[in-house]
Amino acid sequence: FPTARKMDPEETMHLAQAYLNQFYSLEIEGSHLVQSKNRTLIDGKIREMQAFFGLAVTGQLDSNTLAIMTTPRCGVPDVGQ
Amino acid sequence: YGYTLPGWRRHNLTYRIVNYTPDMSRADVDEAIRNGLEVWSRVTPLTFTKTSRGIADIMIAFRTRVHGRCPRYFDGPLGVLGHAFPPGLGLGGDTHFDEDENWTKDGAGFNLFLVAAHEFGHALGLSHSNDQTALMFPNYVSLDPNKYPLSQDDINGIQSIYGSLPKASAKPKGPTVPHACDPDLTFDAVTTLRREVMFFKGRHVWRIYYDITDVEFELISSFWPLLPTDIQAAYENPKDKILVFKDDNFWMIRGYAVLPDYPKSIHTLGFPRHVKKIDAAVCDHSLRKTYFFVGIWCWRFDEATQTMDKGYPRRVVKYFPGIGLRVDAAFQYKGFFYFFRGSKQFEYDPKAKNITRMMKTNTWFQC
Repeated sequence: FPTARKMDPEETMHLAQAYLNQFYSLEIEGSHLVQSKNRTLIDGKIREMQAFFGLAVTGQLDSNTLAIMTTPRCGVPDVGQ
Repeated sequence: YGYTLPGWRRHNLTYRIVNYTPDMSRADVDEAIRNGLEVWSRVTPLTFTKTSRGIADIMIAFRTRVHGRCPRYFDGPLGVLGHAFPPGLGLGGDTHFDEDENWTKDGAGFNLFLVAAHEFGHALGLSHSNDQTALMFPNYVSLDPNKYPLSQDDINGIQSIYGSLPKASAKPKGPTVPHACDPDLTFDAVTTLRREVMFFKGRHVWRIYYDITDVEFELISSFWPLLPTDIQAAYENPKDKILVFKDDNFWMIRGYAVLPDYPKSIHTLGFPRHVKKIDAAVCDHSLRKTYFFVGIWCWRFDEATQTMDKGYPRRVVKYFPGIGLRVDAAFQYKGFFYFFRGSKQFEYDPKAKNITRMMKTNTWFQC
């Protein structure tokens, strides 16, 4: 993951989607959805991840959530192996 | 914690290290992997046997990016450090580490023992825990690798799949946690360690410091996960190391790290084959001679030449008059020897060659 340097919103969303794909099976569940529904799914996955890590469950990519997403970790998914 | 069932049906599992990272010596990788598995065998009926060829239950490899038939990939430095697959045939149990990381034993980089212990949790059937103190928490946390890394959450999780230790080797009947002020307290072994004195009993150890009164009480495994419980003797040698004995094996420890290539046989110290275990050991630092107590006999070992002195063993009752036939534990402190037998303790002046005080074993605990 890119280090904690300042990222622009698009880059942030790209990082978050890669993280949620890998550890919260976003891609598998969202591949058939239209754009608007996909956005809802992403918010839901962000909430799921925030709840798992004990963060404030906002559905938003706040700094705490991004900090967790850029921490070295295990490659096994957190949900639905 | 989370887990996937049914886990491994057999409890005696095999593992194979398919390749090695260039970041560490092979011996250090072997030790990190062995210790990472030992973390789980300590609290379950599981046993792990290393094989060096063919297919093992847990195949361990260092890989990068997209690798072989593995459905997951690595992402270069940082990010994902490793992954493993739940119990099963083929890929089941296999464990991969990202070779693009800097693997280490005790320095900068990612501690291989800690990451391996986590990944083996997956290889045994655990999934991630959201308990931030758990080893199975997804993110890397650089814990003290000398402390036993499992939290109660991890232990509850793995024992949900495999149960706890088999009854036979479970804790002995009666009180499982010894009490410092028990008037009948006996010790397995006692040793100094730099400015501390450590009193071993079963799975636990009390620590006191020369110049402060409070007493710490810990699990032996929280310092040295590799040491067995119920050790039988221990002493500090003149080279800032302690030797710990159980049955016909001994371990050498520097600070809080068990040195690699241990345990070794006590017969490498010069004991004859008929000696199967050591009851107690104490080093006289003024003479650089170590006394080993074996039943009613006392051997003397020259720390400088690393050989047994001639003319030994001698009978304890003659060589250390007054302390009786046998010794449970012993240590040296400010020039005196302290011998423990049953719930009694004898302070002995090696120069005057006589007992100067008799006390209860736990006088050191401010009871």
